[in-house]
Amino acid sequence: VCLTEEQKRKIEENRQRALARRAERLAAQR
Amino acid sequence: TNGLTPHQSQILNLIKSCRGSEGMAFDDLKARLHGMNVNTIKQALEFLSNEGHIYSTVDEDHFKSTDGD
Repeated sequence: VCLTEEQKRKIEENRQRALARRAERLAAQR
Repeated sequence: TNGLTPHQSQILNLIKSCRGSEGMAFDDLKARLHGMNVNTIKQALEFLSNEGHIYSTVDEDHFKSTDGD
């Protein structure tokens, strides 16, 4: 599948947000 | 373990196993979880997303995992 630059940008944004949520969760577990 | 229910773990593992840049489509996921209730799948996806295990890609029906990247 060939993604447009716009789609790649959106996916990367979503990934960064998810990583932030994951970091928050791991911090809360400590 | 990782604090996930068996359903959540199973769904996360399927999403992790998908290598494409778009991630795994909801319909594909549903097909691989033969017989699992659609609402159960949707609730698990929402939980996994809220916890940062997965994220949506090209639309709200495609998912990738944040693990292993």
